[in-house]
Parts: sequence; C-alpha cells; structure tokens
Amino acid sequence: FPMTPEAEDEGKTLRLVESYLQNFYNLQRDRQPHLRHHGENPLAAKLKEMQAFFGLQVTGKPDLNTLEVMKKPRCGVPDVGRYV
Amino acid sequence: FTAGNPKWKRNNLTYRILNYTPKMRQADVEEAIQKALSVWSNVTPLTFQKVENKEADIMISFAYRDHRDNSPFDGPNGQLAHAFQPGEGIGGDVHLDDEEFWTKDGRGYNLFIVAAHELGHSLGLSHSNDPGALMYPTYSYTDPKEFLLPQDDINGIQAIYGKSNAAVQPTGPTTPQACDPNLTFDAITTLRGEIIFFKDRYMLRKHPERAETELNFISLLWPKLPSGIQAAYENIERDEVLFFKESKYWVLRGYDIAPGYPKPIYHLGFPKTVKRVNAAYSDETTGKTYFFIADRYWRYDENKKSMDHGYPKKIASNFGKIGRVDAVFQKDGYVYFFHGTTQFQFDPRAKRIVKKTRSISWFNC
Repeated sequence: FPMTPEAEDEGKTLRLVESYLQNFYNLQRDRQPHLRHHGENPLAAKLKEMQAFFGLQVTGKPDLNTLEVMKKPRCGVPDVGRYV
Repeated sequence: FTAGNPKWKRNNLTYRILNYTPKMRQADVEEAIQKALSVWSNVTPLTFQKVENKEADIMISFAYRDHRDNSPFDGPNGQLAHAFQPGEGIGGDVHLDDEEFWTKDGRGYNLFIVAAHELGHSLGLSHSNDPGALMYPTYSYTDPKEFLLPQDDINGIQAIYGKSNAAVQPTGPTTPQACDPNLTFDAITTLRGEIIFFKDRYMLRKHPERAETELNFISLLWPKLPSGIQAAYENIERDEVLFFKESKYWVLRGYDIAPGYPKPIYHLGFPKTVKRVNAAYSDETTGKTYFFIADRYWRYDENKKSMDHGYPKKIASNFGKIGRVDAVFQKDGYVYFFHGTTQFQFDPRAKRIVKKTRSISWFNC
C-alpha cells in the first residue's frame, strides 16, 4: 500500500533528524543496525546534546522547536568535535 | 575553541579569493571578504594580506556539491558554507556553497556575515551557543552597516591571539538574558496578546500561555526595522503596532511593515523640537495614545488622528513619581511603566501607582 501521509511525514522527519545529527553532532552512521548495542538510543542522546547546545528544552524527542532549529540555514562545520 | 586549540603561529596571514560567485559583482565580493577579515583584525594583532597566483594561508572559494573535501554541499539553503581550522594545506580554507543566493544586503544570504563567521573557524574558533554571537551556528541577518562583533566572539578570539594593539580595547554588544536583574528595556509593546520587549537588536517575546521567553533578532521577524527601537505601541482597534526610532516611525499591519514607512513623527503632530519618542502606549477604551518624551507627555486622539490640545504636560502631574519613562505598555486595564530596572504598575482609574516591581517580573525567573 502507499504510505499514509503521516507515516511519510514521520519518515521525512526521521531522515532530517538523523542527517542533522550525523552532520553536526557526530552521530555515527548505523552501518550494522543488527549489532545495535543496548542502552540509550544513540540518536536520542545526540538529540539531547543538540537541544542543550541551542538552549531548547532537552527532551530527546524531535519536538516542533527542535525541528524548527534543524531547518534553519546554517554553517556546515559541526557543533561538536573536530572538523579536519 | 576548536578541540586541540589549533592556531596560526604567525599574526601576519595571507588570503586569496580563488573564484567568484556569478550572483554578485566581483568588487562586492572582495569588499565583503575584506570587511569580514577586518572584523577579526580589528580586535586582535592579526593582519591579512591579499595575494594572487600563489598559495595563501586562507584560500576562499565558491564550491558546488561534492568538491572533494569529504563535505559535499547540499544545494540551496541548508548548509551555506564551511571552513577548516588553522593548519597547512586545506587548513584555514573557506568554502562557500555556490548554489546559495549570495548578496550584499538582506536578501538571500549576506556574504559578509557568512564569510566573517567562517573566518572565525579559519582562525581556530568553533561554534558558540550564545544566540547573539557571530559564531552561533545558524544564519541570522544583521545590516553590515550596523554590525558590531559581539563580546562573546571578542573574548573567544582574544583568548587565542591576544588583545588588539589598539590603544583603546574594542568591546562588543552582549546578548540580553531574560533573568538578568540588571536588564533594562528600550521599548515594550503588546502584539496580539503577546508582550514584546525590545533591547538593542533583540526582542524578547512572552506569550501568556508559554512559560519560557523567546529571544530573537528584531531583523528575523521585521528585516525592515532598525535595531535600537525606542518606543512602540499597539493600536488594538486597528490591529496595528507602531515602532519609533529617532524622528521616524513605522507601522506594522498584521505581521508585515506597511509600505510607505518610515514616516516623520511630525506627521503625528509633534513639534520640530521633539527629536525622538521614549515610550508610548494606547488606551484601547478611550482611543487616546500617550507619548512620553523626557519629563513630559503628549496625548494623541486616534479617532481624530491629531494631538489633543493642552499638551505636553509633566509626567509627574498625571502619573506620579515614576521619573523618565524608558518603556510602557497597557495590559488588562493597568499601565506598566519601566524606568531602568524598576517597573511601576499604574491604575489609570484610581490615578495612582499600585505596585512597584523589578523590570524582569514578566519572565518567570
């Protein structure tokens, strides 16, 4: 079946969040998802780091304010770690 | 600071502009880059010399999508540019996404602002989480003519390269903190149920239903407005907000500045001796607007669109001992006067001050 608009939106949001955190917060690209270790979801942890940096409410969830910041035009240098 | 604290070992650096964007005149690109470099040389011992046809410390170029540095650009918007920390080869280089709409004004993305930010990286700075800092990661427009390097960025770059050689050390604007007990305001107005506090180039937005206060640049919502708004009031009847700076005023209709503004304040009936307005509020029930200037106030009839006779009068004669008025607004029948860090709640029916509090009492500190 064609994806429902909500599910499609969700997929788009997840892709935005993932690529933002990979580009700017050193979220490792998940090459072997079946090996995912237990413990906090790395994406949620990185999301909290990004929310703390921007002075947003630290929820670990891609709420509206967080998505609004992610959509803003910005510098390509990561906010954490080195850029060499 | 960038991890590992990379820095240039010399203060006299060289730069080269490898290519140009077709969206701007070459001379405008060069002027923007020079101005961007002087942002940093003005506050440190660093100097920048332009070179041609040879390797420079900082190579500046416009690039497209994958440009062989493992960091492809993503087309219009999104990532605007990037730069590399000090070092040999690609170290210090600045890459600007050539699919952006580069300009020398407020349209598209201002090349000067973005270049100045990236050069901060070229010199060893990383991103700042101060929303007012030049090294804040997201783009925000400031009129280049009004640009002052914020104190947060001055502190950062001087921690790496030391102070400027100038006799008088340069200082920069700081970002207002809502719960700073010393916070004072340039102007305050209501706007469709919200309260907007103006300070320098910022606005602090307080929505009655939300606990936190939102800090934005004035230019983010209203690029046509200057920073340093001195007075503002809402005419609820007409759903308009008027902004005042020096001898000019602007009208906001809905969420946009109305065409044909700014206009001289003398169109409202002020004498030429009046050079600026300190504060203003409009009484929705009477249709009268009160303008506060120095120790006097004028009263304007919104229906007749003219100043009432018998004004100006002494502020103290009608509003009591509140001194000069920095900012004022009316809400739920009370008038709130701000003088420095003090706020007076005035009851216009009883004609007396009923409460005195701190200026930041609206921010749930």
